[in-house]
Amino acid sequence: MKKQQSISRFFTAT
Amino acid sequence: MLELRLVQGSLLKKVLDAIKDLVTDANFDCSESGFSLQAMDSSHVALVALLLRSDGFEHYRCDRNLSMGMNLTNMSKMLKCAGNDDIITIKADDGGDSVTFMFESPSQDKVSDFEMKLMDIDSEHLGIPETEYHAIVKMPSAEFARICRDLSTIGDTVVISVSKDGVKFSTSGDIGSANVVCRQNNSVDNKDNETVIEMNEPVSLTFALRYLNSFTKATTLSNTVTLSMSKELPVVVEYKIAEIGHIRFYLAPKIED
Repeated sequence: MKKQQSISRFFTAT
Repeated sequence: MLELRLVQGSLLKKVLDAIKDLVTDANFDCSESGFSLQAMDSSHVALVALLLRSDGFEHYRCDRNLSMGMNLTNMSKMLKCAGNDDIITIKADDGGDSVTFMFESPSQDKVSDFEMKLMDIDSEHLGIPETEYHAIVKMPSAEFARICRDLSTIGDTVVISVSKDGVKFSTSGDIGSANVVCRQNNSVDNKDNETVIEMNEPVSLTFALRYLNSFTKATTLSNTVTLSMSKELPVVVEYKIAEIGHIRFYLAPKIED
């Protein structure tokens, strides 16, 4: 089962 | 003091139409380099990044960096009151709690101003690293919109696969399945009709179609769209905005647990 990822997982907060 | 005069005001109307259903509230950031926005959708699956470069405005005055929180539904209501040929000027005072949109008809015989209250929005700014993408597909934006719309009548997710044969969009649902393959083509007459695939290595990613369908509301901004993909990374769906900037949508993939 593929799970929807969160976009913030891929980018870092600045 | 902020004063930005955009002769082709319809671009701002189109930008709002493209993002207002994805994002409710957002901070517009104004600096020397341009007018920009970065915002996530409420479920934090997609991110939109808009840039309108300062040199694309007829007049651009921004004395100090300013972040203006706006409700995009309300902003869209106001911009709908501008004619498609109107010149739009955005004005704000430093530290003020409102922004004014001024609309001028092309013949200057009608001038309107609409003042909108600003809001405090606590939003996280994300750093988007420069990435070497495994595959970049440039295709007609209307074609991409058509494919997303068609496939969403069959299934909820799409697998986008880029190989040397082309780019394949696949979906399946209760009633059946569908595949659309677009091959690279070179149009002599019109570059906008071309599908161009740059591939360093094959890549296949799964995405929720409802977000891609939402992104295609930007189709009116550009005749072409670019999809940049790397394994297990968000896809970047980019629409260039003629001579002035771009709107980029980032969508997180669905990944096997």
